Amino acid sequence: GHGSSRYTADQEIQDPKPSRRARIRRRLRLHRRKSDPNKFTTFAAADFAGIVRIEIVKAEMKFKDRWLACLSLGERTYRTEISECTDKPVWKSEKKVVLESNGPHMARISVFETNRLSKNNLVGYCEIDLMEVLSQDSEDNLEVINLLDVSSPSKTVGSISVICYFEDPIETEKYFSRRLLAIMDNNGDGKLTFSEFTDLINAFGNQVAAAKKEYLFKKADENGDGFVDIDELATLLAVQQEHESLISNCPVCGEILGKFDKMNAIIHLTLCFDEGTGNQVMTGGFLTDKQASYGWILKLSEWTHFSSYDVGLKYGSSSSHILIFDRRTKRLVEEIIDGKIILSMRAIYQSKVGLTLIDKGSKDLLKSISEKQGRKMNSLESAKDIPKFIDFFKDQINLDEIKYPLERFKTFNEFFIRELKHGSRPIAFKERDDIAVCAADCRLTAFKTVDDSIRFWIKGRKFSMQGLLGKDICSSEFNHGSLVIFRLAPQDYHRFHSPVSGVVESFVEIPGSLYTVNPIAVNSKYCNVFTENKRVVSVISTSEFGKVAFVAIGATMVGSITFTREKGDYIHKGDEFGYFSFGG
Amino acid sequence: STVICVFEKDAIQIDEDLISNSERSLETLVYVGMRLGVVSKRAQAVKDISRLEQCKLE
Repeated sequence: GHGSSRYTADQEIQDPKPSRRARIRRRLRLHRRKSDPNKFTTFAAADFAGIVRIEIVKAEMKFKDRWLACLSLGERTYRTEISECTDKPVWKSEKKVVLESNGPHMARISVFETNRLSKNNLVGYCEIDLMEVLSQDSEDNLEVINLLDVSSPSKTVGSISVICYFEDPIETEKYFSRRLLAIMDNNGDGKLTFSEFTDLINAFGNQVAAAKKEYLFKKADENGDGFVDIDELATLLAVQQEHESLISNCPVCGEILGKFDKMNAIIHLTLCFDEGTGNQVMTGGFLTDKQASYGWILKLSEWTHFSSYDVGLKYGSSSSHILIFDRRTKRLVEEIIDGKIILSMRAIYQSKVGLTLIDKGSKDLLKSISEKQGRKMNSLESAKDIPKFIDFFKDQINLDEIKYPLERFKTFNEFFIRELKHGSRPIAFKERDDIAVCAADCRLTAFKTVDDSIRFWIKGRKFSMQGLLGKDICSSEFNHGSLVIFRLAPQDYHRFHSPVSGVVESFVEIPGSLYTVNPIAVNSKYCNVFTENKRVVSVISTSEFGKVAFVAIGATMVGSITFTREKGDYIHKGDEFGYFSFGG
Repeated sequence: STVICVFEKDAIQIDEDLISNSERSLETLVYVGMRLGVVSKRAQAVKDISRLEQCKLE
């Protein structure tokens, strides 16, 4: 086990509570009971499961280099120091993270080879289901996990040793009390005087009267020596907190803790204190593993220490990088786009001048570029671009799930519209037509109403439902309907599927421009991508959802839209409906 | 390229995690076949009433 060395056996004997292992198992069981596997979990429930300590110990790689590892969980990424030049890097870096019942529990560890001048290269990765690992009966808690090749997950590039275990809740409380004592103990004697105790209660944002503070101090000072030591403080926090909240606010980040239960408040405070004081071995504060591998961000992180609880995230087009929440792993990931392209897209799409330039002839230019690109990508010569493309997106294209071997693709476009092996994309609740599914591998935004979509996402001033669907298809029911946007990125599987089961009623082609569909353009008030781009509007008539409008919108370069089903066909949810390819 | 699906008013109850991310202006990475939402209770009720109306006492 990994109990703190300061937590003595005597304390264990005196404590009538069950053993550490039993307590942790109980927490896990409780967690399991709360999670209904048939019910889709939401992120609303902030119900902590506990603190998990994760230590990245060492790795065995297949060549010598200077290595660093990144640990990602949910919206946080942490990194180790850079190792010596070796094929057996040793880091022994530890991080405490909160594992929530309904929160992310799939941790990803990425291993990078580092370069002094150029950017670091991702070599291998692994994913760990923390809930699964923590529920295993293991004495040393050590896991040796294969590191997978980023471009072909069936191959391994080395292995990594990781220790992870739940921190004992009592240990967390004791540890927290020690930290508090150390901060408030001005004269350094390991005990709190009444004056220091008063400062501590004030720091918690607790407005209790002076008489109450005196009462609490006397209550805490069990042996009556006029001081409060670690154990007495821990007992006070444990016992008093049961009756009334002593801790109203976190002294580090100011978070109001009343919404948490006692243990969760202490978990919050422990982590906040650790991050606020830079007490942890692993450097934190990155949003994605890609950021953590950047040299300049590493330097920035050495200059600043900030609590992860008050970092203002910038999403969408306002961020310097486009961040996306991965629903499967519940982690933030960063979209790979060349910095120059982002800058030029901003210049064009987010300024009136840029859009005016587009109006004056560039619309035709975008169309002709896309047509030219279509011809190029249909040529035999284009096949040589396939390996380069795969290399660029090596951690985002899983070659193992492509239906045919790469040699079979004679042009880039053939590869671009690649099919996947049967079963690669399981259809949720396949037999139930009252449950709709996602129509593409994509970055999705969904809104209950059109008004919400305008408020949160589509900033083009001329956007309207009628503008999107066209007069013939738009009805009052669609006008006040819900909207789901599936945005495909270049590396994605480019075939789209039906989200519902029903009869394909119609196809209406609407000619138009080929602006980019990147959030930078969609979030621009000057650009009306969805109502001005070339698109095909189809209507599927269903028994459960009524009519569903399915709009396939072309974009710069990828402007060719092909449907593989015809009017009058019955399509089952999850069935292929068509694809996008290079062209105008 | 992009696909937009428009559902009729009150026809679908989209999964809450997708809605809450979108309300933070954050896109969610999803794959074909993942659950999107369920037919809304209101739409279900309207359908049930319509079925009842079609029933005949014999």
